[in-house]
Amino acid sequence: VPAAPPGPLGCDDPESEEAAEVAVSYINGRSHHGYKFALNRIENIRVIPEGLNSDIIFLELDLLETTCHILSPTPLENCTVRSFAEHAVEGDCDVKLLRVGRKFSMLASKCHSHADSSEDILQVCPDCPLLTSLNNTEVLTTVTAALNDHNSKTADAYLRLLEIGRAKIQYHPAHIVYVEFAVAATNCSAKEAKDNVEACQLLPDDQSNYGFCTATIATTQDKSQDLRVDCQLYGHQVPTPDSPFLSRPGVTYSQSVQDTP
Amino acid sequence: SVAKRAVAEVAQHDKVPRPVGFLPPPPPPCPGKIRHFRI
Repeated sequence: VPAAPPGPLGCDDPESEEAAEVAVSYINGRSHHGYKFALNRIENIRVIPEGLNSDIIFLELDLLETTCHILSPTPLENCTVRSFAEHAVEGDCDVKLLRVGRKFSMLASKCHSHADSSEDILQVCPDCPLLTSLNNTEVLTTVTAALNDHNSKTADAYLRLLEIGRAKIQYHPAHIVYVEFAVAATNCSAKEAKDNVEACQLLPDDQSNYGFCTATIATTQDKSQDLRVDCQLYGHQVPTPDSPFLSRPGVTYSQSVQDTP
Repeated sequence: SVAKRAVAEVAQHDKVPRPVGFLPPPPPPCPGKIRHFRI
């Protein structure tokens, strides 16, 4: 009696997890803004037989933002998923893969990310700082002050701002602005930049040296400000291919869908 | 005359025993497990 066809793939089957891993690696590998995302849940899977030993697989994935900026060389498995209290950001992705035998290849992906609702956070953590717009005046002021502070004290290369990754503001019990931003080394030392900052350009791709900074400005009752900055450079890495974007909360990007013939 | 016989309440011990090896239905195939937390 011919063997019964295999039952439908379950969302927690090893094969589904393998396909999801390929998809998440593809999405992170082709993104160059924001943060890396990790798999949180496989929402659904649909398999459409395509021919002898090959199928089209549609996955609905639920991802969560990690604390690793997309330019960080840290492997995804070592990236911490941002906690609920840090105001998590979720990514919802629909992906389409081709499976031939045990080999998966990506055909298309479409992702939308959104931050958790402020009500949810405040319900659990009334004093937690909440995500704020990246072009908020206080955020821009804090990033500028932090980068200037770092560049005025470092003996290394002069750093330029690449992008602001995220920003939060806490109002109680103290007024604190938290910012995270990506930076890149330039061809100047910080000292040279003092003389002619216009001449300081980002290093070419084959010498690029990216980094990441976190900073806070706490404003006390008497309006004095306490600035703290921490910048770490990653060292030179091989640039990755271009890609769709994922982790701007609230913005949807889609991969140009190459439908299968 | 035909009288409908009241069906006696099935006594506990007469209840149809479950077949040996009865397994609860498998969990639905999707959505899958949550690896971190739900937002």
